[in-house]
Amino acid sequence: LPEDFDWRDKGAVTGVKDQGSCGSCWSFSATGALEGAHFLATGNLESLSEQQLVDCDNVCDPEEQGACDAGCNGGLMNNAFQYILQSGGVQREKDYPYTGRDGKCHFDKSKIVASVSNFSVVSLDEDQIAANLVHNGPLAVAINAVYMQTYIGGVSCPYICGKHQDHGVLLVGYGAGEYAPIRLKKKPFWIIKNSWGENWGENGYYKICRVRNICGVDSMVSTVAAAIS
Amino acid sequence: DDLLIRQVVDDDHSLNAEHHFTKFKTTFGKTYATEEEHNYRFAVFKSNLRRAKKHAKLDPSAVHGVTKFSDLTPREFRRQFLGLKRRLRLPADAHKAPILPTNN
Repeated sequence: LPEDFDWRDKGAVTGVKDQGSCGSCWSFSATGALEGAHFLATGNLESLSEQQLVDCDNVCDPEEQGACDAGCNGGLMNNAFQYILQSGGVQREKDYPYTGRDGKCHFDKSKIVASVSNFSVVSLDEDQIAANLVHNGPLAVAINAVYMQTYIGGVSCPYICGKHQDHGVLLVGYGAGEYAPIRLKKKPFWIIKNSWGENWGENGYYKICRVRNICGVDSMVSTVAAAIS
Repeated sequence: DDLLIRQVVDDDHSLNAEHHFTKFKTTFGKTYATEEEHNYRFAVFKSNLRRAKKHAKLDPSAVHGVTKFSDLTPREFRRQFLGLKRRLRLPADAHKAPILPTNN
């Protein structure tokens, strides 16, 4: 595995998006992973429609009662991948633009631009997460976001994390270490793409420590493969 | 905090909350419909300044401070900007990715 890796440098990541006041983080995480996988499969970077997922995806998690995708009221990335598998694919962002509100589904199958061929979950092992990132493209991950409300920059490495503030984001890379003056050492970190616009964090990105499953970042990691039509 | 230094100003003053709130409103284009709402949001903002200070202590390698979410309570923040519908754990029934080689 390379010491540092960043899919942004390789053209696999679209610009930072903004979910607005809508609990649709899960859809941005899912489209981000599929945008990367589609880029790897076809060489084309397409910005995909989150609004299609917000409006049309009602897939439920078979493992947890009530964990159904529900637009601005929340959802899950794996449910979204399942929906994309079942529906056939996702339209372009510009063909089905984001509104930040729940709306009526107007999915047009003839305008599908990217499809899922398969998706899987990655084990808690951080080397496996890094290997899957490098091999398969950006990964959909869940994270406890309690420190993200006040985050401005640097590598976040809290001693403890909260509960019930879970968020869907996109893992796009990692770094070998950024010097943390307070700890007098370099800290390896994950690079996370968020969906709160560029005026949050480090131009829309979050860096979090790559040790000990900080804030649950290793707990729910999914990789997706794009179908080539 | 250094115990040898005694705090002689109140917390709001030491946080310079009013100055930060004015700057926050300008930076993020925030306006509030009524004075009551404004005062409530200022109270939330002050609470978030204290939280940011606490986060900076608990997360010293990152920078914490005023963000565009500084006038939201943690509950409002969760409801409006998060949205993951499940506890953080590996889904047991999902297909597992094959183990990849990580050496060389």
